[in-house]
This record gives sequence, structure tokens and C-alpha cells, in this order.
Amino acid sequence: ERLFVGEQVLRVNVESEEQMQLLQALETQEEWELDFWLHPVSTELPVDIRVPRSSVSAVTEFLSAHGIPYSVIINNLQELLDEEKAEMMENQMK
Amino acid sequence: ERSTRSFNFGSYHPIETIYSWMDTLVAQHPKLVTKQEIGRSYENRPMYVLKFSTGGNNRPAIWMDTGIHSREWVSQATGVWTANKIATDYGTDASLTSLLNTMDIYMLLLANPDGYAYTHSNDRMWRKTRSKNSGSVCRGVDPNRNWNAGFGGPGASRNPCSDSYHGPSAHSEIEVKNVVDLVRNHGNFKSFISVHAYSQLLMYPYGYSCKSVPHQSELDSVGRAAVQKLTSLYGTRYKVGSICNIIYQASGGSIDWSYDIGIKYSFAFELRDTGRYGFILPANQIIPTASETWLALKHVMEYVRDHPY
Repeated sequence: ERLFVGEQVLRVNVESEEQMQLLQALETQEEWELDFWLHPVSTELPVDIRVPRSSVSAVTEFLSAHGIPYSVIINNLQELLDEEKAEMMENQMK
Repeated sequence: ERSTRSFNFGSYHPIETIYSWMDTLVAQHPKLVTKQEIGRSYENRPMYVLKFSTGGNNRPAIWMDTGIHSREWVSQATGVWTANKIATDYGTDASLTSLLNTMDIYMLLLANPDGYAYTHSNDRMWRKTRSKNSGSVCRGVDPNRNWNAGFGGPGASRNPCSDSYHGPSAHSEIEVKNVVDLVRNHGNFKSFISVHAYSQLLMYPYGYSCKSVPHQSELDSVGRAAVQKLTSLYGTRYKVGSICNIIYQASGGSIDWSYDIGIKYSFAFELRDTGRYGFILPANQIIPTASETWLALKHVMEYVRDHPY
């Protein structure tokens, strides 16, 4: 089973076309293995990115360096998944 | 009776539990609900459609699928709740009863069974099918880029390792072809609704092009009215528009295909993310999500009932 320990989900609220293009460039970049839950499409919609633990510092440095505002909506994805699984197990027992 | 009553609609369930629940729903409503196997998945799992029908022969029908992207668990859970809602409200809800006295409803709750099973066993973030891609170590095709509608165009990837890989050819994925064959053989669907998650959008065609469809203004007004009903319950805000204009150009999508074969009332839902959990929406939000979505779904279905074509 694949685990997501230490993986974060960042929510980026892009404010300009230029920032949009920077994020779209990230979509094609494979090294950081980013999983775009919501894609950079318009300044009206947030961009959600699942970031592997090994890429978190590189990605956050990139965003900060370009003045792109972001927040961490999920700090450790595996924690949420463990809760989800526990809830399902508990329900199955019932 | 007891087992459906004990089924917890406010929890996520593995595929086996959902499939066995389907049998109890059919047993509980034998005059209304039947379960039909429309084919098998790549890994040979049955694909079941729940058909809601009060008789007639090949009546005008409404199609609804959930879970085509396997990690979007709240969509499958919403499908289960909605199927139960339709079965239990028939006979008491006058509007739904009148709809089912003239139309049929087909629901495919697990449109991507292999992917769904894989999210439970191996990778909770899996989105695609599980087919092998020749010449690649990467598996799976994005089942919502594999339809014969602008297939292979912008907004889909030719890279088998991409989450939006369109596949080697249109309808290459057996999970897609099973639906295509059923809808084409039936020939009398009047609405095609595909439910995804997340980002609170109600969309209509096209995705493969940003040009307006001939019925754009009608679809837009139906969508806005439906979303108004949805928002009235908990205040969840949705945007309405064509796929291409509201999010991005995406070729090979199911509702583009359904619209292009003449099913005018084709819509795609992207359910809520209230609370900012993305795909990991807590189970305690399943019933609120399904309840608000039902108001929009019902509005669309009533409109389809009242506007035969």
C-alpha cells in the first residue's frame, strides 16, 4: 500500500496571469512529482497541489521566491487517510 | 430490510459492500429497481447499473454515473445515497413519482470499479483505470479523456504516466465501452449526468472546444436554476458554465460524447470541498453533500421530464 507520510496539499490562490503561467509550467515539470488536484485554470479558482515530502521545501521556496501566496490545507496527508480508514473500519465493525 | 436499514450512508465503503448493498436495495424495491450487469472491467469486475423503472418499453431515460475518477470518493458515496433516495421517495414524492411514471433512471454507481478497488487496497490517490499500457510501466487511462469526443485533442495527455492520459484510442477502456454500448443500444436517453469531485461546479458541454453548444443558453439556465436549489440547503456555492470556459479545455470527456450523440441535457457535477479537504472529504460530509446535490439533480430531472424532445 502506498503511504503519503509528510505529504502536503497546498492551496495556491493565483493573483495574476504571470503567476498562472508559472504554475502551469510546474504542471509539466516531472522532477517534483506534483499531483495537481485542482489545475491552474483561472484566477477565480484555487489551485490545489499534492506535494511529496521530498519536494515540499523546493516547492514552497519556488512559490515564495515568486511571491505566489499559498496555504497548507493538508499538512500530513497520511494522517487524514489514517483517520478515513479508521472511520471505515469502525463502521464495518458496526 | 434490516441490512439496508443498517447500511450507513454516512460512511465510505469498499466495492464489495456497495455491490452487496445494491442487492438489498433491489430486494427491498423489486417493482422499481433492477440491477443489470453491463459488462466487466479490465480486471474482470462486474459493472452494475441500477435501473429504476415502473414499466413501459424503452422509455425515455436519464443516465447518471458516479466514481469515474476513482479517488473522488464522495461522488460514489453520493451515488449510493441518491439511489436509495430515489427508491425510498418513489410513491411519496409526487414529482419524482410522476417522473418515474414516464421515464426510467439508470445509475452506474462505480463507473471505474478497478480504480476504486485500488484506492482501497493500494493507492488512495489513484484516479485512472488499471489497464496495462503497452510499452510503458505506467498503468491506467483517464476514463474521462477516453470518449469519442474530440479524442486526443488538447487537455489530455498522450503520456501513459500522466493522470490525464487519453489512452491508445477512443473507447479503448472497457469501462467506457460498456457504457457507450448500453447508451447506444438503448437509444432513448434524454439526459446524461456525470458526477465528479471536487470544486463545486455544474458544467455542460463542451470541454473539447470553447465554442458554445447550440443549446448553450438553455443548458446554462437549467444549470443556474439547479445550483440555486443546491445552494438553498447549506449555502454551498457552485459556479455554472461550460467545461472549457469554466475550468479548462479537456478532450475526450463523457458529457461531450453524450451531447454529440444527441443527449441534449448533458451535465457534469464537481461536488463540494467545504472544509478544504479536497479528495479526502470527511465521511460526516457525505450526507450533507448528497442532500444538497439531490436538490440540483432533481431539478435537472424534472426539467428533462417536462421538456421532452
